[in-house]
Amino acid sequence: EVNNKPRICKMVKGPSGFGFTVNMIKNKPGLFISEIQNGGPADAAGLKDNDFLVEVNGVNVLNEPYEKVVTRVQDSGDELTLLVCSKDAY
Amino acid sequence: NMISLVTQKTKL
Repeated sequence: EVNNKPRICKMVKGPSGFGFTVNMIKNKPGLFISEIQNGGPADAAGLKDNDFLVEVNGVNVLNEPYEKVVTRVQDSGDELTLLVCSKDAY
Repeated sequence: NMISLVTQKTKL
């Protein structure tokens, strides 16, 4: 049973941020997650390496440029809700 | 491995 459903991950910023990295590859679509800090807010929220970002705080970011998506997270304040999906689902 | 191709990354 392959579960390709997107997942909602709600997190609260910790002392060293949310504890994940957003990556992009030039000329390839999609922004994906890596370097999840063990025990950090992103880890606790269920974020996984290679998850792809679908929504930030309820806003679909699939067609948004990298800088705009990063700014959305940075402007999110202490709370952040991400809708993510696996690489396969993406 | 996608990580080796990364052209932009931001720690959040």
